[in-house]
Amino acid sequence: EQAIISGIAHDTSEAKVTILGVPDQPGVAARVFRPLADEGVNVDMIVQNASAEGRTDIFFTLPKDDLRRAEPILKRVTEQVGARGVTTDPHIAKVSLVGAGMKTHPGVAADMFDALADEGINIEIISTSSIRVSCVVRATEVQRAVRVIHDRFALSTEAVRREMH
Amino acid sequence: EQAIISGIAHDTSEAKVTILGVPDQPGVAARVFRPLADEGVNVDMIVQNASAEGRTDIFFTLPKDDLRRAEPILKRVTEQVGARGVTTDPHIAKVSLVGAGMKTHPGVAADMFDALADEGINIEIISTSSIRVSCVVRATEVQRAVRVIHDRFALSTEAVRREMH
Ligand SMILES: C[C@@H](O)[C@H](N)C(=O)O
Ligand SMILES: C[C@@H](O)[C@H](N)C(=O)O
Repeated sequence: EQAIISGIAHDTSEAKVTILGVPDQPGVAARVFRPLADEGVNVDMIVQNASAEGRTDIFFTLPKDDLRRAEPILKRVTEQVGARGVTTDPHIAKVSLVGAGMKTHPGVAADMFDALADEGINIEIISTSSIRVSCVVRATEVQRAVRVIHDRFALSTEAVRREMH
Repeated sequence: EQAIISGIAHDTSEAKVTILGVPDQPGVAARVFRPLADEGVNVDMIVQNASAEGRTDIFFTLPKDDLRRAEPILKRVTEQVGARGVTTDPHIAKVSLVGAGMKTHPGVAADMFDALADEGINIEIISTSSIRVSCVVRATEVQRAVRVIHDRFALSTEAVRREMH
């Protein structure tokens, strides 16, 4: 299967939330996301890695407009599940390479990471699937990040699209 | 946009690798994935969360068959980037809810987490996009996990499919 890169998407309309040090026990993720869903908060990208010493962080993005509504829920949930704390940060950008067949082309993600590395851009979060490689970087770096990835994959200008939540 | 759940995919053909405590500096992800790509290791899902105190873990999955080829590269890369260590674990299952329009239906991920919570199944890793919610659980729990999600979303039997890398 050929890897077909169809474009780059970038989005600075979202903020990120990190719930710090949640206990790694069944039911914790459900207790975090159920009240947010019931309130209609449009959670987008969720990333949680394996725990160390029984605790881990849960990260997610949401539209900046939803942040004010989400904050009281986050405070309550953080106490209920016994997390260490919660931080929010509206100054992020999500940059994604979109395509197909990435699963069998390991070089695609490596090329994207190389392009950002050569430009000195730090990758804060990585989340991939077989059709998409997404990186979270500082919002101030989104133009540079899109340009170096665009050049690395020799894409046309139409291939770059801005996403909004 | 209506959330359309098209099915559940499950995959126990992969192992997971966690590179522990990598420095959070530009270029580190490139130095981890470039040699794996050059060796033709079929890295699948990559998950990296934000760092704490300047270090973070990088997690990824790969076909169990690629593990033997990847191990010498992982050992060298771990030393080169100054990571604390690397662990591998072949006993995982990836269970994914596949659909469309999830970005604007926050209840979908919460329902999946609820179904696993009610069954006492611990979620080790979470990675989502607008068309997929993926959870890593113990391989021994994959049948139960697929059954409770299938029931929660009242899907047909044809909607369950086994993925292989
Ligand atoms: C941390 C969180 O994912 C927990 N392991 C759960 O299953 O809900
Ligand atoms: C940890 C790793 O992602 C690092 N921040 C990088 O940019 O490569």
